[in-house]
This record gives sequence, structure tokens and C-alpha cells, in this order.
Amino acid sequence: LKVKIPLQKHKSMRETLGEKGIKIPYQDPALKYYPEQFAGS
Amino acid sequence: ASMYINNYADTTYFGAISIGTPPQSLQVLFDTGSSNLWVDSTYCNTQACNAHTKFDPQQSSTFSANGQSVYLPYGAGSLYGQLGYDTVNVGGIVVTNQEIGLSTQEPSNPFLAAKFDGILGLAYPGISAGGQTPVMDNMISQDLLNDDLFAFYLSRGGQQGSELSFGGVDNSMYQGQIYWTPVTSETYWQIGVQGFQINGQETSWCSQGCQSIVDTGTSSLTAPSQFMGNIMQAIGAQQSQYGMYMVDCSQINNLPTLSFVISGTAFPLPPSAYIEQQNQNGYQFCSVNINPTYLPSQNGQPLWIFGDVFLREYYSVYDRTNNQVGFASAV
Repeated sequence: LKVKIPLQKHKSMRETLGEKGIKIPYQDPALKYYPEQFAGS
Repeated sequence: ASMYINNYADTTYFGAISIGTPPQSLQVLFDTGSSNLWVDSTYCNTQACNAHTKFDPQQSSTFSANGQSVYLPYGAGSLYGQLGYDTVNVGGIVVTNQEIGLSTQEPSNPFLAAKFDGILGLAYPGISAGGQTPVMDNMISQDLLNDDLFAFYLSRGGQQGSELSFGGVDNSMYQGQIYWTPVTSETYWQIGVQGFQINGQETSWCSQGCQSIVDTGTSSLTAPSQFMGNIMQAIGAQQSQYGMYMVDCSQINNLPTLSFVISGTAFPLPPSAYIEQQNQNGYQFCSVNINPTYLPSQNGQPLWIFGDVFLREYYSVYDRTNNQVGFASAV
């Protein structure tokens, strides 16, 4: 079987919150791959 | 709580799956940078959970709980949930007995603003929290696909037009040939990078080898921190008081092309790919959509992350049979 799933582009959390004046601080994107370090960060 | 938000704060491409019998539809982020499936559920009553569509296991005749709880330290916060099994329908592919994390406590308040109800991980089973079998692995073991691969097309503009295909590639979404490179660590979709060029000139920064994780759950292009200064200097970007790297919008066409050499093929990123133009209060500004990472890859080599910035330029194919990633020029 081969299927295609449409993806829709939405506003990101950062954009949505930014419009309300809430800033999301930057965090190292690679922490995602180091969950133990992430848990302790 | 917002300190835990990072990668997922900028993600924008989502699609629908359904779970249970009768099917309940939810919007998920299809994430090649993780391996678990979790969704909002009626077990959760926090403000963030209540802002989304929730899966109700009591309304599904095929649901079975397994009594285990799970903790997922996602890059966007920590999810607590209960594990259960149910039928998952992904674009008409019906996966039975799929283990699912059902949230009991959602990551954090910023998820109130999230436009998705869960995450469907597409990386390898070795990194799956709690040993949960990923959806793709169940598709393979249940023999549901023509070819054991999936592929992403991320549209450069507009809300519509992006797609994820399972079981084969969509020839209408790329041009030219697909260039393949082996997965270097069967955890994430991690590949080797042998060169990095600025305007066609090799920098030698990756002459000893770099690694890159191909991650649809990360929006930006992420560069090793030790290269950032030189990259921004080459681009001529100035750091703003908020830490963003800014360029003069009128100079975009004069900015350099950045290229990655992967298995002997150069993959160029023109400035239009890595510069983000935004309007705020009638003022247009242009920022560089490249972020640093201070962490190396697992083998110690400099680590890049090919997020949406790279994947809008290149149709990407993830082949589980041969453990390789393919890139072709996106239409």
C-alpha cells in the first residue's frame, strides 16, 4: 500500500504566543536528542 | 514552564490520523526526530489538554489499557501518560495493536498555543521511551507497505500542499534524481556530512566528518556552535539585542549560498531558504533561520540538524529497508 497524507501549515507556538507578547526562550535544539541532559537542564 | 519549549515551539506542519473504533481524528506532528506516539486524552484535564481535541479511550471498542505509565522527556516539555493499545489509521493504513501514550499531564502551558494534539514519532525503535513500538515498525511487521519507507514534501509557501507519503515516493513532488546516503546511527535519521561550502568554496570545517540529524520536528537549520560566528560573518548578519541574527532585507539576493556535501553530492541552500522575512507593525525585517547547538553528535563529531529550512528545499525519503536517507530537489 502507498498512501499520501496532506500536511497543513499552521502558526507555530512561538508565533501565536509572540502575538500575545509572550516570548519563548531559546533552548539548544539538540537537547532533544539527549533526554537525560534535557531532564536535568 | 516555558523554559522547556524549544524545537516544537517553531514547528508548523501537521496532519491528521485517527485512533480507535469508531475512529477519532486528531492532528499530529509527524516527527522524524522521535519514536513515540502520544496524543491528548480524556485522562488529562489540564488547561493545555483542554485546549485540544482529546482521544477518549472509553469511546473506543478496540482500546485496551496496559496499566503502565510513561514519562517522555520531550524537547518541548515532559509528558506524563498512560499506555494503551488501539487501532491507528494513518492515511488509510490501518495499524492494529499500536501502543499509544495517552496524556495524563501535558507538557506545559505554552502547549495551549499548539495547533497539534499529539506527536507521531518516525525515528528508530531504539530511542523509543518505554520500549513502545513505533508506528512505522508496526506497519513493517504487519506488512502494510509496498516499500518500507516514507517521504516528506514541505511546501515553501501557503498553508496547503505539503504531504507525507508512506510505502513509496511521490514522483510529482521532486525533480531530478534521489541521492541516497546511509544512516550512520540507527537511532535518529542521522547521516554523515563530509563538506560544508559557502558560495561553492569548501570551508574544510567538516573535513574530519560532521553528522546531521534529519528532523521534521525541528524548524530551523541548526549549526554546530563553533561554526556560527564564521557563518554569520559570511552572511553579513548582525546580532540583535534579542539574540536574533538580522540582515538587510534588500540584500537577500546578494547573500551566499550554503552547501552541504553528502556522499559526494552538494546540496545547496540559497538565501531564500535560510532567511525568514517577517512583518511586524508594518515594519519588515529579515532574520537568519539558523540556530546554534552546543552539543556534539553521539560520536563526537560536529552536529547539524536538518530541520524544515533544509527540508523545504529537498524532498526527503526515509528508507527502513536499506537504512538510508534520500534527498531530491523539491518542486
